[in-house]
Amino acid sequence: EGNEGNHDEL
Amino acid sequence: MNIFRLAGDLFHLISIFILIHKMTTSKSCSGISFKSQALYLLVYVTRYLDLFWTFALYNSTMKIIFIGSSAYVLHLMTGPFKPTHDPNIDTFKVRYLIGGAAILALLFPYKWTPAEVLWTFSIWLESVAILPQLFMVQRTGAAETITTHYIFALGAYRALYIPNWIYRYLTSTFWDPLSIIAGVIQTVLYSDFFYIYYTKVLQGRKFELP
Repeated sequence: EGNEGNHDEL
Repeated sequence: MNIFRLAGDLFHLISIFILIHKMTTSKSCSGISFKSQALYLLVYVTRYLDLFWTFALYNSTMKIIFIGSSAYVLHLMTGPFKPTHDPNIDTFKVRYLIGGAAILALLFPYKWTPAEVLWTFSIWLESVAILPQLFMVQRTGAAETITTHYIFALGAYRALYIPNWIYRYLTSTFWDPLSIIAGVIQTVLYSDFFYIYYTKVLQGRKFELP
């Protein structure tokens, strides 16, 4: 499963 | 957050500090690629649009620092230190980098929304944004030591994200394939530079290409 727009990195 | 991610972000901050320190103390931006710096601003602006709807103290602060410092570097390069920039050795064709990143972003985003496509664009663009800078170093055949420290710190940042991704996958099955593929490509692009930096600069010699 992908990260699906949960971008908690820089 | 883990030690690799934190160390990576610190290297990113250090790289920016080195760059601004080099420019302001030497009052010169010679040896620095304007094109790479402009690409980084484009990367940060397109990736950190979520500043408008997401707040997290650490991430949001860093995002503002990256956008702000990047804009400041471009201001220095186009304003006070413009006479020290030589466009004749900064000739990498960035349109191919921007075009390639745009095509990949339109084809394979996680979701087809403007914010997600721009985020994906920024991930791919960041992976190649150093190329004009490396091309410039290659053309001139040498670089000031402080410039090599800057490039090293910037490369170390994404290289440290790789163990961070492995750690996150193992501990929470977090898995962001786009970031990982682009991050590995980014690190590979630095690998020649890392090698010469290690064999020459760290042993007290000047950074000169064979």
